[in-house]
Amino acid sequence: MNAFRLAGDMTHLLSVVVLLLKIHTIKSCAGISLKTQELYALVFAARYLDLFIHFISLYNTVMKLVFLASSFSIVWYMRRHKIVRRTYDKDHDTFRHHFLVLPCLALALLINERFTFREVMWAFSIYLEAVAILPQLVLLQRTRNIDNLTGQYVFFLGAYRVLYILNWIYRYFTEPHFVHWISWVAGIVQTLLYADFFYYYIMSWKNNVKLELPA
Amino acid sequence: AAGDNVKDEL
Repeated sequence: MNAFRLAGDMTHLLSVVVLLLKIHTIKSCAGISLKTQELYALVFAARYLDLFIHFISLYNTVMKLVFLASSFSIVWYMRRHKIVRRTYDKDHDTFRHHFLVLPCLALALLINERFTFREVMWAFSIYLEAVAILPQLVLLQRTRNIDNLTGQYVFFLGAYRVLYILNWIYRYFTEPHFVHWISWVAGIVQTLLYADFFYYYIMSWKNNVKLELPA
Repeated sequence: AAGDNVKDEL
């Protein structure tokens, strides 16, 4: 495992920790899109189907379990926890996320590495992850007062994607047989979605003003 | 092995 990959996984983990901190400790999910969180839970469920079939490493298994458990518990908190769910900004989180699922499934049936159940589900999870941030970005645009933890959560998620691209470039030169075009193309699309957010996040940090995205 | 394309990423 190279340094970019490890750093990418760690920022991904950090984003989850930041979100859980906000939800568990502050008991607030204000500014967080339940739609995006539901899509992530679906992404991990579809991608980690081989969790108990193919053993890669202890690291791999533990991280998969962490992402599965955290994504489903976040959805549970936002839907069921009697304090947290009251802070959910339902009126602004209106992205029709179900309409992302079917096109991703159709694309996975058409473009996959092998036409098997697990490979189609893997491709589906890659496509869905690429667009899963959209409801969150839309909600941020509609949020007048983006708190620091929410901004940091999205920033770490975006950083994770940038680091994964650097990891692929590194692997391309060091492991020439390692080529997953599907995840590379989808990953680049996913990272580009953050470009706008990154711009405003860095500007607000540089100018020391509160983060706000133009509508 | 070469060409194995194991999916070891998260």
